[in-house]
Parts: sequence; structure tokens; C-alpha cells
Amino acid sequence: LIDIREAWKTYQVGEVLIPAVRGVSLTVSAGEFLAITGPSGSGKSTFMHLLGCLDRLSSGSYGFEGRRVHELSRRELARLRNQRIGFVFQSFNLLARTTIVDNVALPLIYQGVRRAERRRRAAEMLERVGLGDRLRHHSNQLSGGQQQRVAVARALVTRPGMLLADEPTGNLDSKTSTEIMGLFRTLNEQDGITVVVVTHEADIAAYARRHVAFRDGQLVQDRSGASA
Amino acid sequence: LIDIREAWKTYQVGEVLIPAVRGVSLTVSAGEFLAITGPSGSGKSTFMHLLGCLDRLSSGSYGFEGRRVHELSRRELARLRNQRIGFVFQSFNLLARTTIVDNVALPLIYQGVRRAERRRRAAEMLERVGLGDRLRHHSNQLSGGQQQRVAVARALVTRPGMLLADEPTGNLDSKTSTEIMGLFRTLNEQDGITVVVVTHEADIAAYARRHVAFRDGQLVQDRSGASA
Ligand SMILES: Nc1ncnc2c1ncn2[C@@H]1O[C@H](COP(=O)(O)OP(=O)(O)OP(=O)(O)O)[C@@H](O)[C@H]1O
Ligand SMILES: Nc1ncnc2c1ncn2[C@@H]1O[C@H](COP(=O)(O)OP(=O)(O)OP(=O)(O)O)[C@@H](O)[C@H]1O
Ligand SMILES: [Mg+2]
Ligand SMILES: [Mg+2]
Repeated sequence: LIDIREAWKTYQVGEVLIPAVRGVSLTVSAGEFLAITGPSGSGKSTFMHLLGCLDRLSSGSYGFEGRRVHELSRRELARLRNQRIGFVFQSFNLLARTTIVDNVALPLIYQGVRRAERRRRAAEMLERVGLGDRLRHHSNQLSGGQQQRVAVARALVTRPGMLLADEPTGNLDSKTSTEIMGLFRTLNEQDGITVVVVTHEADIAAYARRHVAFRDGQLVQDRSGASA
Repeated sequence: LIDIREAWKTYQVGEVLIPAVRGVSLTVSAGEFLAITGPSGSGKSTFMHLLGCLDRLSSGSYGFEGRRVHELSRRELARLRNQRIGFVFQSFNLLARTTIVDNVALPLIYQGVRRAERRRRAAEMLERVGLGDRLRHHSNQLSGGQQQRVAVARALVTRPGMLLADEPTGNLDSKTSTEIMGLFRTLNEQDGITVVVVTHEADIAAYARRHVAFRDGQLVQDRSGASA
């Protein structure tokens, strides 16, 4: 599914160059459940944006489902993202003064789904993350953990082949975290969705069958094995 | 220091009333270190906004350092916040396209601190949270955990008498979390700063000497005792 080789991503701030991702290679098969850990600032979110086709590699290559992502046009990338990938952002990226049903339904507009069906699927996904009684709220009328769950619902509503979740439980209590990770596990085991989760918490990482660790922009560990 | 009695906060969404805080009473003495836990959506952030004089009680009374907060004008509240309270927001609330030095220096402008001194104190606080090598970055040019630490630095730069931190380590790895909580402990024990931390993590709550728990907008537990 994913074949990344020698990926680099360098930011520029004034005259200073910041190599956030430094020559990372990774292969992920369809249906895997992978956890990415590492210190704050070590390159995890930057790498997730490359995986999610939200940002271009500075150098290196990225093959996704056999397509050469680093050579696609912006339009082709947008279409690939919308159809194949669900992304839960570390800072949620919701529309503040829009209802959560409309927020979650947004990706379905690009897929040409009709209005009644969009609302039905968005409401259903919000129920699955425990927000069925908050449908009319704007996203800025919710708690932090509720907003995080709206972001999860929006990432899943298009039934993506791959879910990329950047610290999806940082604002959740342990009971709600368990519900969300349980949902990811179900989607992985029953629907075959490939799941990549960035997390700082060992008991969240434990849901994954494979663990990779970042440090200073590089992958320093890659382990498969026992999970929760 | 804090004397809150029968505090209520009700939001309105369309015709629906949402009682986020339901008759909460709490007394906090100067110099305490208090942790607030509770499920997602249980009212913690709403209560913190009342404590931080960022929002008005729907009913009840709030005495802060002997002043009747629920009777102060907007101008008096703004001045009280700026001089006495440091607030770390769950969603950071930084200015995205402003450097982190300018972000952190902002509260010092309202205090009439001169420009060179503002920059010096902002840079010093950013060093204390491990961001000394990122001073020229805009806050949207940082990782999630780095942004969280900028929010901590901004809350502390005015040397407040009370620090209110709403989930200050949600985006931090364990090493960086320990550094930030260690900083809070030092400020509490050496400078006598009153600290109130909302957290979902037991090992973060363990830094506090007293624990209160929210559930459905009410305080259901209040325990003092052993900590880390
Ligand atoms: N501006 C608002 N308008 C309407 N309802 C709101 C608003 N802000 C919060 N709420 C509701 O009030 C309740 C309490 O929210 P609050 O943000 O205090 O929860 P919390 O305990 O901080 O949760 P979390 O742990 O998820 O951050 C939630 O049910 C939420 O939906
Ligand atoms: N837009 C940007 N411009 C410049 N530098 C950036 C930008 N975004 C991130 N960085 C830098 O790149 C490095 C990696 O950032 P990244 O967001 O990938 O870290 P992370 O591992 O996700 O951290 P966290 O756990 O704190 O979320 C950091 O040192 C950060 O300062
Ligand atoms: Mg990140
Ligand atoms: Mg909250």
C-alpha cells in the first residue's frame, strides 16, 4: 500500500532550514495497524502530512497503491485524498461556526453524494463517536474532547481505505479513548482499513500490531509484536 | 483565594439549554496545587473559564482574592485577569502568523512593560519550556507539542498569582510532560503560585496535592493526599 523511500521534508524559516523529516523509508501493507511514537518536535506530524498527500516531499519517493504520489498534480492529489484517505488532524481543523453534521458531511460533497444521504451518513458517524445528542452544535460550541471526536467522524465518513490519526485521543478521558480506539480496531479487523496512529501514550500504541519510533526526523525503531 | 458558591453556567444552542456547570461550590487557598479530572464534556473547561474570569456565571457567586468577580465590569475583569491569572487554553489560542516571542510578550504590553524588557522576559520563558531555538518561528510553524509549550510560556510570563492550565500536556511526550509539570511544581513550591490543572492523565494529576472530579457538570469528589 505505502512505499516511501528516503523521504525528506525541509521547512524554511527566514534563512534557517529545518529538516523535519530526514531520509525516512517505510513500507506499509494494506490492512496493517501501525503506531508512530516519538518526542515532541521529532517529525511525526510532518511525516503524517506526507503520508496523507497533504504536503509534498522535499526529496525521495512515495508510492501509494502503486501510484507515484510525488509526481501527481495538485488536482490528482486532492482526488486521491478525498477518495482513499481519512485524516484526523492534531488540531482538528474543523469549521468553527458550522454545525458538526455539516462539518462531517463536507468530504461527501466532493464525492458527489446527495444531500439527504450526506446528512444521514454524517449523523450516523457522529452517533458512533458518542455525539448523537450534539448534532446541531457548531464545532466551537463543544468541549475539546467532543471536537476531537468530530474530527474522527469526519475522517471516517468517506469510508477511506486508509485512516491517518494524529494523536486522536489527546483530549479524551480513558473511557472515551477506549471507545475511539475500539472503533479503529473494529474498522481495521472487520473492514480491512489500514490504520496509522501517532500517539504519545503507550496504552494507545498498544492497539497497534506494529510500532515505529521517530527521533529527530528519523525512524529509529520498527517492531511488530504483541498488542493490547 | 477562590470562593465559588453554587456556580451555574448554562449555554443555549437554538432552543436547547445546556447546563454545563450545575451548582458547583469550591474553595481554594493561596498556594494550593489542585487537579481537576472528569469525562469529556463534563464541564471542566467551562468551569476553568469561570475561574479565570473569562466567562460570567449564569448564577452563583465567585469571590477571588476577596473581590466579588460576578459583580465586576468587563474592564475590571480584563485587568484582574492580566495582573493575577495565567491561563493555558486547551486549544492554545495563539496568534498563528506572529512569532512566538511576540505571542508570549503580548500580556506584558497590557502591563506597560517596555519593549526590550518584554522581549527579554518572553525569550527567557520560552527557553524554560525548551523552545529557545525556535524563537523566530510563527506559532503555525511549530509542532503541536511546541505550540502547547508556547501557550504555557505565555501564561507564565506575567508572573501570575494563579495558574490555570487546561490539559497542558495533551500533546506532549512523557519526557516533555515531566519537564512542564516539574516547572509547575517549582513555581508552586518556590514562588507560591496557586496551580489548577485539568487533566485526563492520572500521572499528571499525581503532581497535585488535592484532586477534585467533575461528572455531568457537578463536583463529585474532593480528596487531598499523597502525590507523586
Ligand atoms: N459554547 C458552547 N455552547 C454550547 N454548549 C457548549 C459550549 N461549550 C461547551 N458546551 C457544552 O458544555 C459541556 C461541557 O463542556 P466543557 O468544554 O466544559 O467540557 P470538558 O469537561 O472540558 O470536556 P473535555 O474533557 O472534552 O475538554 C459539553 O457537553 C459541551 O457540549
Ligand atoms: N510550518 C513549519 N515551518 C517551520 N518549521 C516547522 C513547521 N512545522 C513544523 N516545523 C518544525 O518541524 C519539526 C517537526 O515538527 P512536527 O510537527 O512534525 O513534530 P511532531 O513530532 O508532530 O511533534 P508533536 O509531538 O509536538 O506534535 C519541529 O521541530 C517543528 O518546529
Ligand atoms: Mg505533531
Ligand atoms: Mg475541556
